[in-house]
Amino acid sequence: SRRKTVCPAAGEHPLQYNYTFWYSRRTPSRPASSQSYEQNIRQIGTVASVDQFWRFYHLIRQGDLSGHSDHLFKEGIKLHVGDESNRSGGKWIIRLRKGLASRFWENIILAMLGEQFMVGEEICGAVVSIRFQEDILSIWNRTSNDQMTTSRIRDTLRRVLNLPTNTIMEYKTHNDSLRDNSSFRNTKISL
Amino acid sequence: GTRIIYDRKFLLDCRNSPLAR
Repeated sequence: SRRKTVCPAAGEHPLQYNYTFWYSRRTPSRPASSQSYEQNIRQIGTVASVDQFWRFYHLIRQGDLSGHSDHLFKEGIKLHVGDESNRSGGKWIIRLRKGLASRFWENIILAMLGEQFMVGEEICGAVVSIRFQEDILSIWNRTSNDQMTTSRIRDTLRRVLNLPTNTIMEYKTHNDSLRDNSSFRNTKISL
Repeated sequence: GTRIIYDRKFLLDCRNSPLAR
């Protein structure tokens, strides 16, 4: 078990796991390399309770800038597909038309913090990526070839986000992301 | 072990508690 660096204060509501907020900004002019990726990502802070989460969440303005991403990951997991926690993993990707990301992002992270996915230790974290024409949500898990887990994550997403039945959800393994050097292009599985 | 589960409504209610500000 990971050593926790942050603890709930007296009277606060503890979370099952500590989570760390990250922020990153895309620099479209430069090719995406792991070096520029590491340079562009910034750790904002770690929370151990529901109360601490809301204090951070209120501080972060979301949805008003194009070309940035907010990340909420379990403490200790690095936001790189090559990290040990992510090596065999993958992610569900949901593309959203502009205007929906804030609400959907909040619902995804509340489901994650509240342990609604019921997949043991599988969830790593979630990302919202604010783009120019569309926004992208993703949720990462540890074991991409565990179909029971990935199906359960997909079904929970449909439920908590109340997704229209025609919403396209795509699953992509991190190996595929490494291979084509893109997080969202050329997705292999589409359901 | 036990898992700490919260539903959405509970989490949203906590949003307005004095501890969350």
